[in-house]
Amino acid sequence: MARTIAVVSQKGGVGKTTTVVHLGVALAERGVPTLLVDLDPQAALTAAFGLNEDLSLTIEASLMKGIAITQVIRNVRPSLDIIPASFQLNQAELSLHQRPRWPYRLREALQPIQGRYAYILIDAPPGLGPLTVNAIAAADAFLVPIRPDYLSLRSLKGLLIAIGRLRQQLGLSIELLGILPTMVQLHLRHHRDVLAELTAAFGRKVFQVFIPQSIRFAEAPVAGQSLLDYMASHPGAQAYRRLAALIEEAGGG
Amino acid sequence: MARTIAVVSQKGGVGKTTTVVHLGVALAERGVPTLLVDLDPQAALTAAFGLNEDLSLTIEASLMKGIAITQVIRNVRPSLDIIPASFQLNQAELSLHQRPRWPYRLREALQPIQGRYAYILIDAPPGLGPLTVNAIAAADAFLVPIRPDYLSLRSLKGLLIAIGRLRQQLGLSIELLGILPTMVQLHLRHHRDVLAELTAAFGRKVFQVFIPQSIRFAEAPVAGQSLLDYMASHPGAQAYRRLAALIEEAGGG
Ligand SMILES: Nc1ncnc2c1ncn2[C@@H]1O[C@H](COP(=O)(O)OP(=O)(O)OP(=O)(O)O)[C@@H](O)[C@H]1O
Ligand SMILES: Nc1ncnc2c1ncn2[C@@H]1O[C@H](COP(=O)(O)OP(=O)(O)OP(=O)(O)O)[C@@H](O)[C@H]1O
Ligand SMILES: [Mg+2]
Ligand SMILES: [Mg+2]
Repeated sequence: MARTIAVVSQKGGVGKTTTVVHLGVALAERGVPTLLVDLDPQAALTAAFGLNEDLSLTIEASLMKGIAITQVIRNVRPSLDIIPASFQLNQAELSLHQRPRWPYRLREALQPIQGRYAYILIDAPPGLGPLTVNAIAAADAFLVPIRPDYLSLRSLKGLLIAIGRLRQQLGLSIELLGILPTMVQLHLRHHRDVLAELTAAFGRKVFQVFIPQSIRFAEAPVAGQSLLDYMASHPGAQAYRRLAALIEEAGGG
Repeated sequence: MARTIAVVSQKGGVGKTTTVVHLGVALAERGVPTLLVDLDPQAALTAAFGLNEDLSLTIEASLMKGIAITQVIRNVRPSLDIIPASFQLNQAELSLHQRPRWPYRLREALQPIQGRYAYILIDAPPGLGPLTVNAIAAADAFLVPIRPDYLSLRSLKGLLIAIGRLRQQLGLSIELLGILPTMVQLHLRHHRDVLAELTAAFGRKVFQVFIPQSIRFAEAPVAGQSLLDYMASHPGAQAYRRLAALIEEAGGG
């Protein structure tokens, strides 16, 4: 039975896609069978693995047209599968509401394959629209990447309140897995100040792994690779490996 | 008759809010009567001016409850008004669809006050949800901030296609005002490569002003100020002043 983790944030550009790519590859490197689900119409996760976003068989086909999920799964490397997205998901974002049981469509689509994987990671779009609601309703836990700046910290509080409300309205038992500081530059006082405030507010819910800022993360998708392949010994790559280890240990497996 | 500009991007965290803040203040510094509209449930624009997001009279009241727009306008400095947002907009994002003529609610709400301002700038949430559609339907032109990295460039093409489609479906005459490179670090080869590709693809649509990366932009909202006040002679502040001048000249006034 897979542990399903939704990677979400209301703030944009905080490293959700980068975290799903690198945590996914780091888990697969450990031989842990992992599935990545691209739920973002930008299809950035899909592009980060070198897949063309003009694919016709994507998550949109399963969510909106009832195509079996097994038809849209693609293998990208040992122990790592992906369900790609495409720009067609933009239509889904605006018409999903009209479907019966619209918040649960992803959960129901993933049901048949839960047994195949130890981890399912869902890359959500920024914000709290219907696709993000689907990600949350499908997950056991959620992970929130955050850039260590003031506007990101402010936005985090709004997100936690909103997810608490969703949890009640939809009768979910989703838990906060943790908060991941990304794009960190410890030499900047503003970053240190925000990290201190984050730790004061959320204690052990803040992962003791910080992902450092590095242009290599921006370059890696050009090669259709993760940094773990593009520059395996880079400190950023090592940080995501440590995160994978932490998550596996915490999961009791 | 105001010139209404929607600041949009599908990619998150590219500087939409920061651009609306600084372009707005730069126009007001020139004595140009300007209105800023916060259309994002994160209410980051609202916070950047030191306003509390627990306000009851926000854009949500006008969009969803028919409260007159004049009741929700706040003045923040000479020649600069703001219509604030709050986290209540999260509800609007999910229920806006059910309203009659839902894409045009912002346009209709702003109609009575178009004559008061030379410029109305709309800060949209990331993505292409119903709030962003309202921003686009209310505007004469749209401006797209972009970080000079590969995933942002990829996302830009999807956005322009989507806006083209909306333009047709809703019968709009909105034009692309320009693409604004933000958080630029010219010493990074990846940034120079992406900027070159951007200029090759979009030519004169790329503003000849680049907003430099600087931690000062992240610090300014803590003080509830724009960088134009926090550090008036900073290169980032000067860049936004140049952008305001360019936009005013191009607008023929
Ligand atoms: N640690 C890092 N250092 C430097 N750049 C990074 C880092 N992590 C991610 N990036 C880059 O920053 C940009 C934003 O990251 P990413 O796309 O992962 O964020 P996101 O939260 O998924 O954004 P969105 O809200 O648009 O979905 C990307 O170009 C990415 O390659
Ligand atoms: N030129 C810059 N240099 C450094 N930091 C910046 C710059 N411009 C903006 N920032 C900071 O980067 C973060 C993201 O910027 P901002 O919130 O303006 O982006 P956005 O596109 O509005 O994000 P969202 O998609 O969440 O609405 C903020 O903390 C902001 O203060
Ligand atoms: Mg993403
Ligand atoms: Mg914003």
